[in-house]
Amino acid sequence: GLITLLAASPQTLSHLFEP
Amino acid sequence: GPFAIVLACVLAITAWLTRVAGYSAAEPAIPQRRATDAPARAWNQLTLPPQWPAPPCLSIGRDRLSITDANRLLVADAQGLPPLRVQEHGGVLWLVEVTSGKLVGIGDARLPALGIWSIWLRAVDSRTILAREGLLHSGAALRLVRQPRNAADSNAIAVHSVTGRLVGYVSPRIAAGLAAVLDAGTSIDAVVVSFS
Repeated sequence: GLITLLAASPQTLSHLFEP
Repeated sequence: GPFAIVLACVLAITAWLTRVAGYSAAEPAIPQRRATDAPARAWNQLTLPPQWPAPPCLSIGRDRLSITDANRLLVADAQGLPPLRVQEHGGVLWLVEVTSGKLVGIGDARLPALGIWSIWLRAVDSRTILAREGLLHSGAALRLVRQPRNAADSNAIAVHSVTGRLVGYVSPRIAAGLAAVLDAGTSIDAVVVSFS
């Protein structure tokens, strides 16, 4: 199995997951 | 003659297998649980780590951002944040450019300049067990932890669950570029975007 992650600073990750 | 004897033998063996030894062609084999498997009832008892909210689905047929538009639009704003959001499309998490609504692949070469890295998780022990324990699933939040004294790779970056459990390592090629970012004091978190 292949597991892919998206990594960024906590601020950037929160921004990416904003609705 | 001989044919009847052979037929009788076959029938006798079949009858013995079915009645005495418990074999049956119609009955599916029961999967054997290994000693290392997680307990069967553990799912309901586990406290799952905090998860990112499930992103909304997009309409089918959304286009990808063209190279020309990517060069123009994929620029950080005044706060250093990218014009991107994560959304699910066809069962896969994608990055969406907010002004155009176009899809951007998570492996896009422009993303590291925006502070975003895509990582293949490496050297995961007992992946299946970790998945059963709920540590690794699409949307699971993870943390990157530098291991500067790792004997195998001075750039080693461990991947931990939010509960602090080691679940794997950043692949060496990505770690070579990302180690300096972490060493400079930047905190980097991660989220599982695809799990197969």
